[in-house]
Amino acid sequence: VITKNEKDEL
Amino acid sequence: MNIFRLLGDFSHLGAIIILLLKIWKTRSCAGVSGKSVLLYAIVFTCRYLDLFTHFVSLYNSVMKIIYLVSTYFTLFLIYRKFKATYDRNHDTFRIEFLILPSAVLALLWNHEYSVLEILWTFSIYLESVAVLPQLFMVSKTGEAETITSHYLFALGIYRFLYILNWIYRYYTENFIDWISVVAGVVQTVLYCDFFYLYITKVLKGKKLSLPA
Repeated sequence: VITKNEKDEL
Repeated sequence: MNIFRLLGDFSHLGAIIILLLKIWKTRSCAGVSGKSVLLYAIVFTCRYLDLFTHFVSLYNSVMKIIYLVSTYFTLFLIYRKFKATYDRNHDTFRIEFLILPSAVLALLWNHEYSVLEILWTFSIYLESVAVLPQLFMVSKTGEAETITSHYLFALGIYRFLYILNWIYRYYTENFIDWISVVAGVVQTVLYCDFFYLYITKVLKGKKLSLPA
């Protein structure tokens, strides 16, 4: 599972 | 990007625009919690500092700027332009009880110990409870104008749509961000009572009023 947050969400 | 995410973003945008237009058209912010709007302004400010450091997409940047500008403009309408109509006697929720615990929790549970990351985490926690002053105000006055109910519904349903987006992303990309998911579930649960009243009353053409 990938948990690194790329923060493309608003 | 998936359909849940897109619908979520636009319902969030819709909530902000409904509130802004309601205040602008009626020249009044009666029934609106300035404190909730202030908390959203803090949320967006802390979360979108990455506008200066990290480019995701044009869509992402434009939406962030629209959320920020429209929220600050709403704040200006409530606390300056139409402040005579602001119902401050009913807007008495103590927001420090939301801000301080969110800040402490952000320091304890985050993805990475850096300034931007902690501010992002703080904004996620604060957003999950930022509606409480507005819900408190509705419960205090015992009613809400229909347009205020639509605003609250759009604001609440957006995080529910985001939960669907996170489930979708988990199955398609194997991606999960527990901080967003847990805070999003808390945020959505806080709306359950309101959703019930909205569906059983407002959608049937009645005004939202609470039993005495």
